[in-house]
Amino acid sequence: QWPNECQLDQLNALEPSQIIKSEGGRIEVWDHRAPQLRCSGFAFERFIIESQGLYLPTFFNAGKLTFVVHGRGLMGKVVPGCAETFMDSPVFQQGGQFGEGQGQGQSQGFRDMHQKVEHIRCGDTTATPPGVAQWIYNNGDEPLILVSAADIANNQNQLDRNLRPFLIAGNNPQGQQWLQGREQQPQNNIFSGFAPEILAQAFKIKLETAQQLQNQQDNRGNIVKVKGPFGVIRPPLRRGQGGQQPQEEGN
Amino acid sequence: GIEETLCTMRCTENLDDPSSADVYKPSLGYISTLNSYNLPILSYLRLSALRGSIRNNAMVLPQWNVNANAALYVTNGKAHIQMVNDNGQRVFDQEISSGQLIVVPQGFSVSKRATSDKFEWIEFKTNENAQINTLAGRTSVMTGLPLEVITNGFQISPQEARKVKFSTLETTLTHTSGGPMSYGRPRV
Repeated sequence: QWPNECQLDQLNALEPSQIIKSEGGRIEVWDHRAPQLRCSGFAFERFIIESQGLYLPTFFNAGKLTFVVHGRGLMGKVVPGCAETFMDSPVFQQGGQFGEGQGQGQSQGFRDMHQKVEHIRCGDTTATPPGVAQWIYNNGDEPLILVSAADIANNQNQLDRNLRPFLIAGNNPQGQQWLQGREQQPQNNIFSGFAPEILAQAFKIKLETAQQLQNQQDNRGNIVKVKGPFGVIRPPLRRGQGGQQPQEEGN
Repeated sequence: GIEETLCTMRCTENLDDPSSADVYKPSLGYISTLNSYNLPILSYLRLSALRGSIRNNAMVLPQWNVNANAALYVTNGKAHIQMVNDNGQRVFDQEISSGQLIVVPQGFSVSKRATSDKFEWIEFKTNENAQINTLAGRTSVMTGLPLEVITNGFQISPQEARKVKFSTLETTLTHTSGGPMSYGRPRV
């Protein structure tokens, strides 16, 4: 903190200072340089994710708590080192053999495996440590509204007193206007900064696919619209959670 | 009463002993980490260290420090390092050599590829249990994401998404085919 940062002689209610529009929703950011936010060490955001909107995986330099104000959805966090414990059943062919397909994963006969996916609904409050990528999908009919408070004064934030989102996918054509020196710069995802050759070698994939990871010609933003089913592996809803019946499990 | 406690606390660990490597691949090299679990005094200092020794054309998969800043000092050989900041800009794209120091801030993604017979470095981190997350590899963030998130996020086919998720079997070190790894100006 700078000296006298908490010498607050007048407080007032704060409104978001920037709205980042995307294809599938928007992110509203409060200017954390406002005296009372600077004193408290909080950075505050509101996420409005439209139906079928997917907030792409992003991690931050500070821990944060997120509260679901309205709606419901699915949320995933990729915690470093945790196993992909969500796995769908193997694909069986006649005669009980595993399906053979292309790619190493498919040859093992399962469609996908990934880390835990949770159902979220209004009232849920979830904690996200720094450096943990989080994604959220709105599988309801109404907008999913979440507010999150990040503690940028915590020593878990090893950078400066700015909340810095790191985008795994997607981009932010408007840029992080609240950051000095970035006012006019669009923000790209992490992959876009690496030479495609390095990505191709690291992932053992084609150069074209590596370039696709950089979302170069993509101006959908950080919340995209999913077209068609969103078939992530998830447990049935608890009975009574939002009054819905558990999802029918396929045999 | 501190003779039996603080004064007996172990303060030294040798990191040049490959037999205590945490990551090891004969053809690629090894990495050892030193944190408060294997040197408890580090929990007082809130620091940890990492020692790496990789062979020519071995690559440390692109990764970021989850909860720490790092200071990387080269003790032997050369490597080509690329680093990307929170704005997706390439902020470092050079060969680094023995005697040089570079800082890797929290969250900045970095890839390292040895360009000499052997590349060795020591990294000091500002957290007693510094964690990394990798962008590629068996324990990477991409492997942890559902296919739907990858296909929708990057607008690639499910087949390509499976390759992105499952092609690289290693967790930290992988082999590369050598050759130039950066072309012209970084993407800004």
